Amino acid sequence: DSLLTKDAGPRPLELKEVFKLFQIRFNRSYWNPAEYTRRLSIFAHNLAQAQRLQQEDLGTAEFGETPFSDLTEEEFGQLYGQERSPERTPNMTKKVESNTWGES
Amino acid sequence: VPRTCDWRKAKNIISSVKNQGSCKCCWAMAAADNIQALWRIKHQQFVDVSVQELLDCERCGNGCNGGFVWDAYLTVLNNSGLASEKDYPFQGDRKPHRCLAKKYKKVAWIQDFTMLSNNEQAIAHYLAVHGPITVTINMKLLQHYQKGVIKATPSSCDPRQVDHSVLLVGFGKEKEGMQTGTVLSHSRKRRHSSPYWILKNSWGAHWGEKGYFRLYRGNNTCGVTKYPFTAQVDSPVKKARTSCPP
Repeated sequence: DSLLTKDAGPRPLELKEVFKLFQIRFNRSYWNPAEYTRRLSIFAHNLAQAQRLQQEDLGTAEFGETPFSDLTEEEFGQLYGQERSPERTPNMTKKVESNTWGES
Repeated sequence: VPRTCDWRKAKNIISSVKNQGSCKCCWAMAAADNIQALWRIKHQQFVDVSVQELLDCERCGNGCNGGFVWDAYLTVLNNSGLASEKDYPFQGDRKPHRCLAKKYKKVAWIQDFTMLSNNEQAIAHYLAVHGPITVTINMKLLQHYQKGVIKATPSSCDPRQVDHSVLLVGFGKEKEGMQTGTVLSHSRKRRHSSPYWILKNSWGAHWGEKGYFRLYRGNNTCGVTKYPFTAQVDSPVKKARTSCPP
């Protein structure tokens, strides 16, 4: 227990420091302590998620803190994604077939 | 198909990175970027077209609630052209505005729009010959993206669930030798060099690689080939007058 306490001790402080820097960098403020705590928790989850993506990515991408690190995945989707899913494209569109490429 | 192609290197073709802010208008920004890039290439004429006109004059008139690039092209076709960004500037708020398409002079026109083949080699060829196109991708991984080439699998980024439109401005291949990097305070070995797409986002120049990001080219990463659309730009065609009696 004492070991765990010792190890776990500095972590929240470090996270809060990182979060403070994030708030300064991206000009974020939260209107009440409950909201702050919620965003801190989301931020921590997102850093872990970024680390997971980093391990899974097969390319050279780097994942980490971004302006969206205090948003849940759902909030990010709602704020920046398209609500409607395109079920079909309009009738008037046409495909350019690959055998026409040579003409240009 | 050339080995690399980057339309950002051509002078005055790609405009500066925009920021959609709280308005969900990636579809309009991508389409506007596509139209003005093609216009600049074809006519060597520097135009900045109005994103706000696309938002206000789209069929449903609530452009900040999302849409698709073909909505933008249909709006341009219905309004017989597009005004300039200077005359009809982007507001960046979510409230609906009245369509002012008739008020301003048009600076660019399209004759048609096209969905390209979903073959990545064919897309690269079209891009190299004609200019930047729009694509719609699954944006899930972009929430945590900082830089580099994203190479995902269908399980980590579902190519069927596309929800964000951007401008495809080029492609290339990552050089060998840049294979180590420091991420989240620990370094790791990089994998082989990889071919990639260069995409222009609309989340401001401080996001990603100066507003851009790169996706692996060759495995339909995040659905990049699902909806490759482009306008066909030209000046308005005057209808031929007929003298035939009714």
